[in-house]
Amino acid sequence: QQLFVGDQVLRITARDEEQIALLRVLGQQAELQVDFWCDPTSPGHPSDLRVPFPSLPAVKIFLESHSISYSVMIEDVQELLDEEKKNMTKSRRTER
Amino acid sequence: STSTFDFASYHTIEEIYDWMDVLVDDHPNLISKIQIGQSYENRPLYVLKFSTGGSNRPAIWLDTGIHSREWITQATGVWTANKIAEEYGQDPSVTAILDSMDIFFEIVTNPDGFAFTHSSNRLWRKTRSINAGSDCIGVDPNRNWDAGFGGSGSSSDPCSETYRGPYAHSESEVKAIVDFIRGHGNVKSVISIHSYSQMLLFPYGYKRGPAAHHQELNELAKKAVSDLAAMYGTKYTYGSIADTIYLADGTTIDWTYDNGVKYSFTFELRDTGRYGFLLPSTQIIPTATETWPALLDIMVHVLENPY
Repeated sequence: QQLFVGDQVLRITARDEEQIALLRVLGQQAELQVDFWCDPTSPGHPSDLRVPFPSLPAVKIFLESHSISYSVMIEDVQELLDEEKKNMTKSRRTER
Repeated sequence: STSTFDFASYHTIEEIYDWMDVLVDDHPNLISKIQIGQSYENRPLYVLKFSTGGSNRPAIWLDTGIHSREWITQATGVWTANKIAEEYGQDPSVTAILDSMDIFFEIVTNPDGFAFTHSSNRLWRKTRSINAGSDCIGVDPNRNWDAGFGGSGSSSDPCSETYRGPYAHSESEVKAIVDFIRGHGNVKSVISIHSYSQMLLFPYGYKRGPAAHHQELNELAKKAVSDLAAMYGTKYTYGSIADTIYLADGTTIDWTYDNGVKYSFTFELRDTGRYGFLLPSTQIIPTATETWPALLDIMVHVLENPY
């Protein structure tokens, strides 16, 4: 089971087409291993980007250096997945 | 009976397939399970057929789970299939629909990817087919259809989450639906349920120009999202894929629309702004419940507007 400890999902709002283009460049940096859950589409529309923990500093510096506004939508992906698995186990026990 | 099944929880593929058999057993005169093909890893592609008789009646196709990590869609599919079964004979609209039409419902449209999300990588989206010449696995099954295939709204990189595949319909999971719809020949509506973004979309994605039936599809989408919002206030946007999100080619509903299925829609289910597609299981029933009136609007419109 692949783990996502410390991975975060950033909700990013591009101000203009230039920032949209920058986000697309960011998404193509293979070494960062980022994953757009919601692609950057148009200015003002939020896009959601999952960032592996090791890539967080680089990605946040990139966004901040280009004044691209973002917030942290999911603080730790693995915590959500652990909660999900716990609830499934609980439900299975109840069903039985 | 299905009454012990916890619709407010996520389930594995085995649990969903077992539940499907119980649903069929509970409704032997209404529901049957058919297999339309096999996945890349040879899992069966099961479809629930809701039919009250007749042969080759006009039909509505529903699917969930084409992007395997969007568990809220398979869970919504299970709840909705059960709802259809429960409401036949009770709800006048559902009864009228099924007295004249059949409904085909593929709940686990990407079983290999879904099994992989349970066993190895919860965030897996694509199929699990091997890409010759690449270490990267899988194709985006919603970019693999022969509708604008290979355009700028998909990727030629096997490592991309929107990789289109080596050729149109290369994925057996896609080809099985193509063959089913072509073979049936009387499918009048296709509704493909994804998550997330709170959108109700219709063709086209591979080009910006309006579809021939844009006005009617737009009006129907407007009514459907209004009835969806009436439940809990969840606000959807609606429109063509290209106008509402972005250019996306090789999509399910562009292919179905171009192949004569006029009422082709994609749902992108709720986005609470906190979890993306990782909606907690407590949101399964509210999400399915609010989607139901919108689905019903579309199915009633299909029934009342034969073509």
